[in-house]
Amino acid sequence: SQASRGEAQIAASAELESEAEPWSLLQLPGGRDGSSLLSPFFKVLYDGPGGAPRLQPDSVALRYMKRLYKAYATKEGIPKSNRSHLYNTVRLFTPSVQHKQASVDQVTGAMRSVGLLFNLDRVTAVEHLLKSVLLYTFNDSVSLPSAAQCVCHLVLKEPESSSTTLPRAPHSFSFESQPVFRKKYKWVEVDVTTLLQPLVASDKRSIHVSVNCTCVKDQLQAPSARDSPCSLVPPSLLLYLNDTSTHAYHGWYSLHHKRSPPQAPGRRGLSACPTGEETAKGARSRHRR
Amino acid sequence: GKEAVSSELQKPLAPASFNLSEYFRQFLFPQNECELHDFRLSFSQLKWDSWIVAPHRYNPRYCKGDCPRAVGHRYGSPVHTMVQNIIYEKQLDDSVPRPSCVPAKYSPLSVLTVEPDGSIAYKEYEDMIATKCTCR
Repeated sequence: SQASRGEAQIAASAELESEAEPWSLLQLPGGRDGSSLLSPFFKVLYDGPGGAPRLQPDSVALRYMKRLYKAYATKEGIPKSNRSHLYNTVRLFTPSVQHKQASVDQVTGAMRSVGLLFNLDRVTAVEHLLKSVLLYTFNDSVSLPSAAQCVCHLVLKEPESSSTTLPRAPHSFSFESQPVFRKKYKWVEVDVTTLLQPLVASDKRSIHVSVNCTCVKDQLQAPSARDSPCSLVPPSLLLYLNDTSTHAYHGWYSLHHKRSPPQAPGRRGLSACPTGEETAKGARSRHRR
Repeated sequence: GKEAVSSELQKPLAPASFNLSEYFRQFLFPQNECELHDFRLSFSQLKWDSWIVAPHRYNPRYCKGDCPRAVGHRYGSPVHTMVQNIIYEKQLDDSVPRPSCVPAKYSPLSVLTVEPDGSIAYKEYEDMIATKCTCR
């Protein structure tokens, strides 16, 4: 009798749910907003249709991320097993404030770009920064010599609106950076990991960066290429993160666990072999094997 | 024992009304046995394709079907499942249900989404696609 009553209730609620919109299925019972308890993915699903309107992404940035997706996952969305990286999250931020168009000086090849403000609110507390790069995009007419040696000077400023009372002196960092020239994508990556690591770790979520890059051109370059105008889109900021939440995929972790030899049934726990040397011997033989 | 054997051999192997196909039917596996089924979902059906950029199609798959008696070696089910099945078949208690066909293993899914602030995120989520079924 209890079972039949329970089944009737389940059937009734199933009917209700089938008419509801998909995202309302993510509501917790009693109508409470469950989005805060949901995993980031379901939060995205939940915020999607009924949430705040979304800003349109930068089309160039979207093109880069689609190619990154193809490199990391199959068409069905399964992460490729040949990947060797530890990150399970990659976030691309386009600068929300840039003072003026960056350009490249034809004589010295210096890529000049002024202050950029990145808003990193979407980085969650469980996402740990592993690597970050500034991503320069070259439009099709640009032909930067592939052998160029670039040195970038990054100046980090506290944004005026920041809460800190005393304005801190700007930091100056110089990078000897071999930008990654990927002919196929015409992208240049400038590694800024050591610069941003402490900021992202300290939950700083708005980062004001001014970047000056000087590339020494290869003298063998054909004169025509040297004279061609280079106009640079201000760089995007790419963060490679390791999401440590239970919902995120830790492929490298499960791979590692597969490699460790399975415990023989007799060896489980210390109680199976009370004396220390037994475990040491066991460990030695396992190690040898 | 010659007489006993010959008299045994005289007996008909099976009653005249015996139906051989009916006899073998009990050994056939149930037609709708517990197994993995596809369910191809496209995010445009849910009108979520404006911010879930990839993948275009998502097949979470699902487990459906009856759990046969020999769940042990076929599904790696624990002995508890067979006990539950016996209780169910012998109707010792009508509130005990038949063992259920549920996913046993999953694979992750990589998702490319556009965030509300216009930034773009590539994330890999655990346990998003069922890859194996079991009876529990």
